[in-house]
Amino acid sequence: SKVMLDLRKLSRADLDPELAPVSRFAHTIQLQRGDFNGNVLTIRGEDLRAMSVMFGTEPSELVVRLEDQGILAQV
Amino acid sequence: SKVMLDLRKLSRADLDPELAPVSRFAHTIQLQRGDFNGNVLTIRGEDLRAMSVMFGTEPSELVVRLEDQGILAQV
Ligand SMILES: Nc1nc2c(ncn2[C@@H]2O[C@@H]3COP(=O)(O)O[C@H]4[C@@H](O)[C@H](n5cnc6c(=O)[nH]c(N)nc65)O[C@@H]4COP(=O)(O)O[C@H]3[C@H]2O)c(=O)[nH]1
Ligand SMILES: Nc1nc2c(ncn2[C@@H]2O[C@@H]3COP(=O)(O)O[C@H]4[C@@H](O)[C@H](n5cnc6c(=O)[nH]c(N)nc65)O[C@@H]4COP(=O)(O)O[C@H]3[C@H]2O)c(=O)[nH]1
Ligand SMILES: Nc1nc2c(ncn2[C@@H]2O[C@@H]3COP(=O)(O)O[C@H]4[C@@H](O)[C@H](n5cnc6c(=O)[nH]c(N)nc65)O[C@@H]4COP(=O)(O)O[C@H]3[C@H]2O)c(=O)[nH]1
Ligand SMILES: Nc1nc2c(ncn2[C@@H]2O[C@@H]3COP(=O)(O)O[C@H]4[C@@H](O)[C@H](n5cnc6c(=O)[nH]c(N)nc65)O[C@@H]4COP(=O)(O)O[C@H]3[C@H]2O)c(=O)[nH]1
Repeated sequence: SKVMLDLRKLSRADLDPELAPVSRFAHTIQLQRGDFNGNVLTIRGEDLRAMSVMFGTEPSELVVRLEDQGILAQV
Repeated sequence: SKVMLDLRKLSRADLDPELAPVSRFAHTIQLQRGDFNGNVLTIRGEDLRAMSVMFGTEPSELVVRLEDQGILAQV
């Protein structure tokens, strides 16, 4: 299973400010790749783990939180 | 810089038999991704290092060898 971020949702002005780190992370990866499809970004399992550490949650917890916000889909 | 493999060259019947592990590695990655573009495969820096260990060479040495065979390009 892969973790796919919705870039359009992540770039909305009304994004929960606590989720700004996720938005910054996605943007950094886009730049590193030169990936400007602008709609979705699938990231590594290790990235989810790194982000969870940053949020002080379990990876599964962070997945649920981001799914609730419509930011993430597991595919 | 990224390491890009020429899948067409890798799948040729007259490929140097010693390079079969490279061909198998590329095929495995293609399956894991579901990436069937069939022409190029860009792999991770860590993959080049893993392959060099398997060949008992330095990464730079393996790059030169595969470049000479037209199998690899650094982009
Ligand atoms: N489909 C697919 N292709 C893969 C995968 N892993 C590596 N590649 C391919 O191999 C290239 C080099 O990967 P890298 O050395 O890890 O070098 C990568 C890596 O250091 C970083 N990066 C890119 N995407 C991610 C990501 O989602 N997470 C993390 N942590 N780093 C990433 O940016 C560098 C350049 O990325 P790219 O331009 O995309 O270039 C990537 C990409 O073409 C994979 O799991 N799936
Ligand atoms: N630009 C972009 N698109 C995304 C991303 N995540 C999902 N997609 C879209 O969803 C499909 C599955 O992507 P994937 O899991 O990365 O699986 C991809 C990936 O593993 C690989 N792939 C395709 N294009 C490239 C590429 O330019 N470079 C590398 N390194 N891998 C690629 O082939 C698989 C199938 O690709 P597609 O049939 O084109 O179809 C892709 C693409 O349309 C993303 O982070 N960036
Ligand atoms: N060593 C190695 N393993 C590879 C490579 N390509 C794919 N894999 C393995 O296959 C899994 C699925 O790859 P994907 O369908 O491209 O799905 C990938 C792809 O859509 C995206 N991704 C990850 N790293 C990169 C990257 O460096 N560049 C790009 N463009 N996309 C990446 O994130 C998804 C999940 O990545 P992972 O959780 O790491 O899970 C990856 C990884 O375990 C490779 O070149 N080298
Ligand atoms: N995870 C994921 N990332 C994607 C996908 N499509 C594009 N990307 C990302 O967006 C960058 C530009 O893709 P592009 O314009 O389609 O142009 C690509 C593509 O046409 C081709 N290419 C190079 N390596 C690969 C490969 O391993 N697989 C595929 N399918 N195409 C590749 O060369 C260009 C540069 O490739 P990259 O260095 O990999 O850099 C890719 C990759 O980082 C996707 O479906 N999933």
